[in-house]
Amino acid sequence: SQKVFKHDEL
Amino acid sequence: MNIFRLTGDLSHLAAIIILLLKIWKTRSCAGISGKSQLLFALVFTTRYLDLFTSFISLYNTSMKLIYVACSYATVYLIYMKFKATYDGNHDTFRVEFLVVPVGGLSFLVNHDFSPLEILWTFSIYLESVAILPQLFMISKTGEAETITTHYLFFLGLYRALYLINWIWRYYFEGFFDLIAVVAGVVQTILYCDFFYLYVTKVLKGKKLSLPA
Repeated sequence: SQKVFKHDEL
Repeated sequence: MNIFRLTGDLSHLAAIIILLLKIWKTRSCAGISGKSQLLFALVFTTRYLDLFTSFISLYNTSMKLIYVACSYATVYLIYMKFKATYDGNHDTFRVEFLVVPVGGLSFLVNHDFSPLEILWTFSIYLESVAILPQLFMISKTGEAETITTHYLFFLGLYRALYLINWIWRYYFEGFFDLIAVVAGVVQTILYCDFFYLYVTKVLKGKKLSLPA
């Protein structure tokens, strides 16, 4: 999954 | 965004503001580890470089800017403005023992071998242990001011709430970031001993002091 590469958390 | 993530972020913000206000109001950074604060400034700097490359939301951008600004302000107060009150003799944790292994690990275990991703990974690993100089300082002096314990409580609570957030996101969004979760678990575990003292002593109106 590539999802984790865009980090949307702080 | 779920309630655990939001309260986690707000708890993190509360911790940062409590520390800043404590130093500002008392005109003193006694009992505060400058080394931990330098590490947190490094954590925010290396993690939020994506401010330049990707936009998530206004909330996300604002919080990142606030965290970075506050962490630099804290470092400035400790090492410049109120330097005379900085207790460097008790702040003796060797930070290279954290930064070097964490740097090495972020090269070895990451989601993607790219500069920005390695720096993000470095910041996640470093954050998990960045409080150690502060905890070391407290164990050395054997005590902490009550306001400092409130700071530590909110800082620890933040990552604990993120753990619940990750469980939530796993079930409802299929989101799972192993690096963040493992580091977050380590980070939370480091606070457990402190949480125990906070609940059994500070919340009962006693000062946090450790047996000699």
